[in-house]
Order: sequence, then C-alpha cells, then structure tokens
Amino acid sequence: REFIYQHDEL
Amino acid sequence: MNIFRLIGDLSHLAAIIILLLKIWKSRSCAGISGKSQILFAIVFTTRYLDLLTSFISLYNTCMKVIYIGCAYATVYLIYMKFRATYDGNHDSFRVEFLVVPVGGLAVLINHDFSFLEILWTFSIYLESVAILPQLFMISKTGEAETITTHYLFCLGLYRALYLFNWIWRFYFEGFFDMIAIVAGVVQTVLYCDFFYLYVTKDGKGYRFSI
Repeated sequence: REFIYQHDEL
Repeated sequence: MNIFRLIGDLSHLAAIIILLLKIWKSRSCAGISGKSQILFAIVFTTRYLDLLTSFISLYNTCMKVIYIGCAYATVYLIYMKFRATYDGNHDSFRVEFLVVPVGGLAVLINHDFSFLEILWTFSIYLESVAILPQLFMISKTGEAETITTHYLFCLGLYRALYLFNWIWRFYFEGFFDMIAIVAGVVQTVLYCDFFYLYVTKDGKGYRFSI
C-alpha cells in the first residue's frame, strides 16, 4: 500500500 | 470537500479575521496572547510549506496564503504597531514547554521520516496546544472581552467541525489520518470548558477560569 503524503486539508 | 470541512474552514477564517479586526479597530491588543499568535504563525508556516511543492486546488492555495498572511499581520500588529498595548506581563506562559516536547513527538511519531512530513506533523501537534498561552492569559487576568470570546469560539468550532469532517471522510472515502485525528481531538477537548462557559454565559464578556 502506497500512502501519498499529500495533505489536502488546511 | 464536505460541508463540515467547508464550514470548519470558514469558521477558522472568521476567527482569524475577527481577531485582526478587533485589534485594528480598537487600536489595541489588550487581552490577546502574542505568544499564541506567534505559535499559530509557526503552525501555518511549517504546515503550508507544501505550497512550494504541490498544488491541490485553487481553494486550498488561496486559503493557505490568506491564513499565513493574516497570522503574520496579527503578530506584526501585536509586537510592532500596537506593542504599547500588549500585555506582556500577563502573557507569561512558557512556550518552550510546548514547542520542545511537540518537536520531539513530531520526530518520533510521524507518517514518514522526511523533512516536510516532520514539519507538517510538528504543525499539527503544535496547533493542538497553541491556544494554551491565550487560555492561560485569560485565566490569569480572570476576564476576556466579548469579542475575544467570539474569536475563541470560532477557533474551537473549526476544529470540532473537522472532527465531523474526519468521521464523514472515514465512512464515505475510507480516509483517515490518525495523527490529525488524535491531535484534533486533543485540540477540541481544550476548548470544551470554554465552550461550556461561552454558551452558558451567552458569549458575554465574563470572568473566566480554566
């Protein structure tokens, strides 16, 4: 499982 | 994007603008903790470094820029423009007791041991406790102006709405971020006593204790 460390919340 | 997050973000924005306007209109930052505001400026700076590395949406970018800009404007008003009205004697919370443990925790517990990710984690942990100097200051002086209580209410409401947002996202998107959730719960709990007083005292300026 690849976790994408893109935080889309503020 | 769901309704809880949108209203949460707007509540956060409202809190920031209420505080800026309060200081600007009254030409005074009496009763406001400059230390909390510096912590929030650090929170936004360390969290939104991804502005430079990834684009999520126009909404996301605009809000981040506004949050950062307002945070620094608030710090400028408190420590530069209206520093004569800053009540430093009552703003005596030792922030190193927050920043150092939070920094250590961010290095130990994170999603990924990388520079940006650790800074993001640090900002999440720090935000959860950044209001403590402000609450400490209010408990020390025993009072808060009505407008300051509105500010705190909006700020607490924002994180409480994010909790509903995370429940929503877990059920409908299968998404959850344990670091954000735990820190968000801690942050919301810190406001509970304040929420209770705010509601029962009808948001009026009051004597306050934590």
